[in-house]
Amino acid sequence: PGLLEPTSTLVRVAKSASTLGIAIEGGANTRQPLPRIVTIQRGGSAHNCGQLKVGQVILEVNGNSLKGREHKDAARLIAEAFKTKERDYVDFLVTDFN
Amino acid sequence: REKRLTLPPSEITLL
Repeated sequence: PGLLEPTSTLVRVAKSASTLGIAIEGGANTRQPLPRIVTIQRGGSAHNCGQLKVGQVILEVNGNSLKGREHKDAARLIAEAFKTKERDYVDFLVTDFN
Repeated sequence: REKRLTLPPSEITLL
């Protein structure tokens, strides 16, 4: 646990805009077991960050694994990470390998 | 492999 997979990248997204600006699909018990980024909206924090890409799969959010989380649960975790005032960034561990 | 194909597609959420 906590060990980075060889193909994974840690991306820190600063909360530079009022929205995160990504759309995700997938989650446990679907064809896409881990959430995949399907859209990055221009002007959102993720777009401003410049390091997240459509097609990447999200493995962890602020160190919390998304493995085994159903879609709604994964989406809620990401939304809460963006909403919390505790940090002015969200850390994503992503991989291009699906 | 065939089992995977029977899994439903996921909804999409904008965050």
